[in-house]
Amino acid sequence: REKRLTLPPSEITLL
Amino acid sequence: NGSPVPVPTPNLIRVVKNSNTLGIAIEGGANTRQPLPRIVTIQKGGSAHNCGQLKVGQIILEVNGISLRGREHKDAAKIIAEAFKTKEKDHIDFLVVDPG
Repeated sequence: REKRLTLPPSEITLL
Repeated sequence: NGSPVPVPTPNLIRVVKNSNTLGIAIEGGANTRQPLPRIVTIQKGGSAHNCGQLKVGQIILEVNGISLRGREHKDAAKIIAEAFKTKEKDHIDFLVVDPG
């Protein structure tokens, strides 16, 4: 069964 | 829940603030595909790089004992930025896990 990613990707922050 | 998921052992890593920058990039946070912040870049010359123990791919569970679980990206980034900025401590303690 295929698993779908429904959550959005995250932004990236440089610290 | 009883499912046989291997639990990686968390590592406590102390980063001494010996440079003007921390020098990590993170992605993730609550309500994203990556629910806990993951280190995606370590910049040469930054305190994190100088420490020698933080690695790209590690997931940050806690910062100075503050759990990042359930915190959205901006909130997690703010906690890390403030931990670096405060003059109360000359270091930051990261609790991280190395996935796989």
